[in-house]
Amino acid sequence: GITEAQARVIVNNALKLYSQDKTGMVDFALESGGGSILSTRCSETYETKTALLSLFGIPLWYFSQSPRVVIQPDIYPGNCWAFKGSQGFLVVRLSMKIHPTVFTVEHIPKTLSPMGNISSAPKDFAVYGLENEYQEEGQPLGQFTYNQEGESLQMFQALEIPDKAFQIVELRILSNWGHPEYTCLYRFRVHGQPAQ
Amino acid sequence: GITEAQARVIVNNALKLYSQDKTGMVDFALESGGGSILSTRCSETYETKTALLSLFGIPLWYFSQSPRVVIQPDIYPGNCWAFKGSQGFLVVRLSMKIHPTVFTVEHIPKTLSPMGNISSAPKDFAVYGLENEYQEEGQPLGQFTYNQEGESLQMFQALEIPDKAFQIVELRILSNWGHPEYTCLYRFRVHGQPAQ
Amino acid sequence: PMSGGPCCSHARLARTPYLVLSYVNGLPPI
Repeated sequence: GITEAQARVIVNNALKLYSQDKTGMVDFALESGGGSILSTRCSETYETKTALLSLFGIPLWYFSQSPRVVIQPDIYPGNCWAFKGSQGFLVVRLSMKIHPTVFTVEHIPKTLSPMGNISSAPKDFAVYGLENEYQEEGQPLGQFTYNQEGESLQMFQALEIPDKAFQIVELRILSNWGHPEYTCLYRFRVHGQPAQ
Repeated sequence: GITEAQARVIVNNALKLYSQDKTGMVDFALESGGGSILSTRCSETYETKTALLSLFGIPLWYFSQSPRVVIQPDIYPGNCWAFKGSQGFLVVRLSMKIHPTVFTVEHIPKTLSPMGNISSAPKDFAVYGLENEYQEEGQPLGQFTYNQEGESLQMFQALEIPDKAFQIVELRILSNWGHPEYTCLYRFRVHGQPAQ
Repeated sequence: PMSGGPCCSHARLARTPYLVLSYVNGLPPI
């Protein structure tokens, strides 16, 4: 058994970590912190032409989420970047040059999905360190699988701390969990050690 | 020792408080609740001309956070108002006339700062109650110090509940934790008792 | 589904109807 005081400490520490972007680790991809999306290579945004914005009854344009949402913290259902098919690319410029060590991928929990499943979630993916945004094959930092039966937020350790430091990383999604038309990326984070 | 039921109560109460804007107290400065920024007196926003917004490859403008973010709840890294130097002013009109009793200042936790420190955080600051936005020296409501080794969210009690009620308060930052170029304000809240 | 490695235009982002944010002069104030 534990005392009330011990229970409070456990709870407070858990809330403290939760309030630190849930990980307590710097996200070097975060847009407000200096990260930016450089390119989606040849992935195409999946346009549904369904969210119509109008003013005074006059239709203006169809809205769809841009790739920038992948490095923004809001992960409410729908606030994802959807690309056609199950293979996509995202080239991200980090806020500074780091030795990437951990990657975080988030998707909405199944409980919040109106469809009752998260078939649009990414499945197998790989991360590469790039010297510049045009480099075609960067240094592999690891290949991972987002588990649709796992937690909403999943963290993946790079196989080894790379000798080189990178300010540009490429996220390559290789498959999804079954959605035939698109894959949705809610949030991708990059953690690591700043280069000296 | 405590029982499971008692542990659940502790957890639920902690979550409840957390969900109540972490303090469970009205924030009369909150913009969406009726608060507004009247003036920054002679402080200058620190412009870095770094966040460039473009459309179809055409540069449009440089973006920087306005003082309004200080009374908005998003405190992700970068979502702060930065003023030049370590001395700044913020004149806030509260949603109603109150006897201010407690002030809350928040900064990002050190763990989330890409620089590994929070030298841009405010250090010594003072709060004044103003009769009107042009009043130069209002009624002192207290002088405080935000502790860079403390919690991300810190609350400061006014020395005494002021007899007078105020709808305008001035936040005067007197020093920061060492950043040579700017000071970042993430969020400032004002709590108190509505005037009769 | 696409095959092969990364491909095509790198200016793709500039052709999309989205506001693109890029940091051109160091970190924003944090």
